[in-house]
Amino acid sequence: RPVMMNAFELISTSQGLNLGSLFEK
Amino acid sequence: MGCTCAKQLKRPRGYEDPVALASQTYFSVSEVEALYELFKKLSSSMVDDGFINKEEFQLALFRNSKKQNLFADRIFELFDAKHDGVIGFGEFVKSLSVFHPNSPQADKEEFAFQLYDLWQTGYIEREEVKEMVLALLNESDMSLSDDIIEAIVDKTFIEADSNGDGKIDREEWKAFVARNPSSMKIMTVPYLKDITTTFPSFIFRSEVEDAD
Repeated sequence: RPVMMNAFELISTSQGLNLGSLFEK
Repeated sequence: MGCTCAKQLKRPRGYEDPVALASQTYFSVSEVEALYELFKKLSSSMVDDGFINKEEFQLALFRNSKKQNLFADRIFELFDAKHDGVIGFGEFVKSLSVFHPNSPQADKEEFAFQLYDLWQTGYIEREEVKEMVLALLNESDMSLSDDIIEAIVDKTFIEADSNGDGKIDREEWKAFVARNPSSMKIMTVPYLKDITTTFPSFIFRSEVEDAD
């Protein structure tokens, strides 16, 4: 049975929060 | 000392002393110099003025300077510690330091709390969480019914709002992330640990030897 994620787990998938992309050329 | 003054005169506008920045962050002097290579690239992508403006920041994150994003806006606001609408080199290094793998968990938790406290009331409120979920869905071109969104927000508050007052305070936040470490994954950028291999060009230009 699928488990619902909490909001912060969902939010943390935003590209806007992925600072790693600053380092990707 | 004459030598130091000469070096300061040679520094480009906005380039703060890497030794001073290294002493205030989790980066070595060489790493600060390597970050300057990245900063130069980002701050000159649209206007070469020695500062990262909002559009340059969006361009770096999304390859698109016009892409509006609630979370990128909040990160930009937090990086812009002086609140002057742009990110200077010192602000860039000090903020990125929070994302260093060696940075203390408490600093990461505080940064994330401020990030999610959209209206800066000192609490993460239910309306803020719902707004962020809606922003995420909008960003991902996903749609969920309002019932499901409410269920996600309800579940979050059942897990995080221990005293049941409808808002998450700092203590509740700390306890929540301790139980949900995956929520804090975004607060660590593994690249920051080997920044000197990601941006090796500084090696040929380094003026200062690392003390450590």
